[in-house]
Amino acid sequence: SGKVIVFANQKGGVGKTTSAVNIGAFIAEAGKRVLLIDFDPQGNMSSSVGSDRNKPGIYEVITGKNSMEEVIQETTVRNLYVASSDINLAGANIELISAEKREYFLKDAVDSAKADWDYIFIDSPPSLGILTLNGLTAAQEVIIPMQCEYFALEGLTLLLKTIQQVQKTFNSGLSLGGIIFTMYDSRTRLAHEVIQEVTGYFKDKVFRTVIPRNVRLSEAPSHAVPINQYDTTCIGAKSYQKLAQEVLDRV
Amino acid sequence: SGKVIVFANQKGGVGKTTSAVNIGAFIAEAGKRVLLIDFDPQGNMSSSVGSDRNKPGIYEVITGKNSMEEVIQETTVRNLYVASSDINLAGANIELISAEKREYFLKDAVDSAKADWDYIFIDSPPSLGILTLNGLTAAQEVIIPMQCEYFALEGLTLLLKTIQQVQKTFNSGLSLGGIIFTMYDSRTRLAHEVIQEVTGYFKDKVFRTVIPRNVRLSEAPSHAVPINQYDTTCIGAKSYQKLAQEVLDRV
Ligand SMILES: Nc1ncnc2c1ncn2[C@@H]1O[C@H](COP(=O)(O)OP(=O)(O)OP(=O)(O)O)[C@@H](O)[C@H]1O
Ligand SMILES: Nc1ncnc2c1ncn2[C@@H]1O[C@H](COP(=O)(O)OP(=O)(O)OP(=O)(O)O)[C@@H](O)[C@H]1O
Ligand SMILES: [Mg+2]
Ligand SMILES: [Mg+2]
Repeated sequence: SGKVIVFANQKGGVGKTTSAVNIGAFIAEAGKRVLLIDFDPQGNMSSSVGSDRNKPGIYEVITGKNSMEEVIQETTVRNLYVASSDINLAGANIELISAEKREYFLKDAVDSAKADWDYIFIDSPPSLGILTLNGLTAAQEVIIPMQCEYFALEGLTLLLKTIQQVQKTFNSGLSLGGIIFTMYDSRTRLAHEVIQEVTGYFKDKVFRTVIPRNVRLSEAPSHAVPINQYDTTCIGAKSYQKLAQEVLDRV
Repeated sequence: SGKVIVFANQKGGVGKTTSAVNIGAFIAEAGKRVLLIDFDPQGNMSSSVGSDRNKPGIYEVITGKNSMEEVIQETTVRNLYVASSDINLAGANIELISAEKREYFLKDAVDSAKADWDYIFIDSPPSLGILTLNGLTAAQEVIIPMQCEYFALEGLTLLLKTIQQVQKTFNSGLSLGGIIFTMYDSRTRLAHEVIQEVTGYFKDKVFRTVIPRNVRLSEAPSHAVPINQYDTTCIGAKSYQKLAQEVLDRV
């Protein structure tokens, strides 16, 4: 039954959505059935794969209006499907706060669908609020995309503390799937320093494949397709393909 | 009495903190008294100016434990001061939800201190939750940093709707101070397209000064100083200096 992976980092703009979509697309291309769940009210994952955001999505599932099967949409990539999000999900922050078991809404929805998928990838918003807690509680592995920047280091400690908290209180089965370095610019000293420091501490928990900065990755969402359908020859595509293989092998 | 400006955008990593800190630093250098308020639990603004995060900060002010004067710290830049944040502020998301007038906590704190400052700059987190609503309610102007990327366009509509909502319900005096293009890479077609589209719609609400991508801007925070004390000759410093002049002239 399916492996559930959440892409999380409260630091904004680090490549959570880009990583979940493109690793998912290459793993689907390799023949695995992959479900993307957009648990960020911004809906960037949903638009990255051209989902119809007027149809019911993951919000309707966690509020009990629809089943997971009813909201799942196809994408342009074979074996890649999506449960989309919309702004209603932002309301869940307030709606769920006072509910019993507010951290388990997504887990209940995911557990009911797990058997049908090889991989379930959850995208989360840039915060450590209720939506990200739901993602960490529903997942077996957490993958942390991070930029090679100073603020990224600052945020990592806080994120790890939150993960430990979730392991203790809501999901003892959660483990660290790995850290991805994204938007890497080899010309800057800062990038090298950040990579050295993080790799020194996390050792083999850091994915060997580093994703370089590549504008083609930021162009693909405007065509509503993952990079494997926008430009397969660019460095962004080749790196995410290699990274997808690493995820298949080790997570 | 002081002009209160909030830097807001729910899209993550677009340069909210970098813009507030560096525009603030150049305006302080020009002789104005500037107070930075870090209303993001990540605390990136606080660490950008080397504030002591073990001292009480803005969280203690909005919860009534300290007055604003008691928490304000000096920075390395003359005329630039900061009310720092820490992770306790993240708790405010849940604590404030059920409080009466939960959108006005920051406004009450800011109004008590306004007379002592020429400018008050508020940094907000990458979300449209309670903390950002407080920032929009406390401010007279909102400045929107945005990257020249596809996801940035998608988020803009939602942000403008939220601003209109705040103008109607909490703060009729709030106006759009302007849109800043950040991390601009002139070599990419996508960047030109986004700038054309946004400028076509917002006309003179877009600041003429565009901030280019410049690694020195991301190095400065690791030295706990703004760019005007890290490297005054780099393109990042020159652009923010020009932008600070534009803010002085028109906001
Ligand atoms: N390797 C890359 N090279 C160039 N641009 C990239 C790369 N990865 C992501 N981007 C672009 O950078 C921006 C931030 O990436 P993305 O939106 O995936 O991050 P995120 O962590 O999901 O953001 P948020 O915190 O807002 O959810 C997007 O505009 C995206 O298209
Ligand atoms: N013009 C620039 N050139 C290069 N790097 C930049 C530039 N502006 C900001 N950065 C870097 O990009 C990253 C994102 O910027 P910043 O943290 O200011 O954005 P933010 O909108 O405040 O993010 P968040 O949504 O997480 O609060 C940081 O690591 C910062 O140092
Ligand atoms: Mg995202
Ligand atoms: Mg910030």
